[in-house]
Formats: sequence, C-alpha cells, structure tokens
Amino acid sequence: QLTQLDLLKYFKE
Amino acid sequence: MFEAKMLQSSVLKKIIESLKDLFADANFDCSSSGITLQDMDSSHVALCYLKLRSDEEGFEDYRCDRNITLGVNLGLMSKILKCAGNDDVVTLRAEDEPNILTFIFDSKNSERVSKYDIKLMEIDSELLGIPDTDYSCVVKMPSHEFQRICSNLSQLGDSVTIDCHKEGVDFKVAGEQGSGAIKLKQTTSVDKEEDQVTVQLNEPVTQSFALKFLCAFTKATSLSDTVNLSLTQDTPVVVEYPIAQHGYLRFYLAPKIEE
Repeated sequence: QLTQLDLLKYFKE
Repeated sequence: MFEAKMLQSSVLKKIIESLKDLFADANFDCSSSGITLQDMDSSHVALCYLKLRSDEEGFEDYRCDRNITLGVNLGLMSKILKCAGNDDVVTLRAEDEPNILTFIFDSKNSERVSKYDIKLMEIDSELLGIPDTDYSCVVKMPSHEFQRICSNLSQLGDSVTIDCHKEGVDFKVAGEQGSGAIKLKQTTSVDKEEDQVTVQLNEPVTQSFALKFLCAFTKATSLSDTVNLSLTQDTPVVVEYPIAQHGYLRFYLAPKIEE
C-alpha cells in the first residue's frame, strides 16, 4: 500500500 | 505599464491547456526579467513552475515598468486564447495597478486585430521556496515517449515506479488485475538528438509516483520534443518541458511511499 506524500513537506519554508 | 508581445500565440495556448485542468487560478508574476507562474494543485501533490524570459527571442517586445501580479482564472484564459489563430501574434497588456488584462491578437497578414479584456482576480497564494538541488538522476527522453509510457501504464494501475540505474530507466506498474513494465535503454546510435534517451546518473533511484498527475503533466507534450525527469530518492520528481525561445515549464510531483 502506497501513501501519497504532501508537497508542502518539501517546499514549505 | 506591462506589455509583452509573443510571436506565437500557439505557445501560450499550449501552456494554458496543459495547466488548466490541475490548476484553476494562478498568478502571473511579471517583472523586467520575464513572466513566472507558480501554482500548487488543490491536493498539495503537484506544483507547476513556468518561466518565460523577457530576453529570449519568443518575445518581440517586452516592457514591464514595475513588478505586477496578474491573477487569472486559467479556464477563462483558455477560452480567450481559443479566439486567437495559431499563427497570431499575441500581446498581453496591463496597467501598473491592474484590474484588467488585455489580450490583442494580430493575424499574420495584419488584416485582423482582435482585443479581449478579462477581469483579474485577487489570488491568495504563497510562493513556495523550491531549493536548487543536484539530482541523483536526470533522464532526458522524447516527450511523446514519456506520454506514451504514462498513458500505457495508467491502464493497469494508479502508481508507476520509476527505477533509474546505469543501464537505463524502467517504468513499472502493478495493479490488481495485472502488471506492466517498460524498459528504456540509453540510446547512443540515434541520429536526432531529440530522439535520444540519456540517463545522467550519480546514484540509482527507485521511486513511485501517481500516474494521474504524470498523465496530466503530459498535456504539455506538444510544447517540446524532449522532456527531462530529475529524480532524487524521497524527494519530488521534476518533469521539465523546455520551451524553445522562451524558457521552460516544470512540474513537481511528490512521491508515494510504502508505509
């Protein structure tokens, strides 16, 4: 089962 | 005063067509160096970043006296751009404190000039800081090949696993009803550069992504003969379409991970 990660985890400063 | 005269309205049409389904409203940030657009989809999974440089040949004229932000509904912009012929020259114009964005379409023989105004929107979106990073792997391939792979694999499942290694790149899907795999080897004997598959590899990467978004990104295929995929383990993939004589359109997509 794959879980979709959130982009904000990477780009939010 | 902001005024940008683009030689080919077809380029702007293709850009907006490739964005409008994932990104409803977007801010065009205009400065003397060009036009940029950054927008995230409503589910925070995908982000687009467009850069059109003012000093590239695609603009016949470009003037931007002060930095302005043009908030536009992309569905409306798509409708307006459908009123332009593919060979028309398009001029975008706005005042320094704009409420309105004007589109002027000049036909090639200058016999027909059409003008459309649209109301601008206040769009509250914060710009995200995208770090400049060196990626573990950069794959360059024909854009139509990437489109075909995404389309083919989406028949069988929701996620594709992209596996970059020194021989090439593998795309794999595993669904409830079946599975599929496409192997691309690096090509060295192809005549045309745009038909080549190249893999610059610092470190192997294996990462899964939602096909729904990758398929949406491939709506930009007609903008460019080639596409670049930049990957690093456990970070968003960058899908970049270079736009000749203008700049580029990049999409960022967050990975899917096994719990």
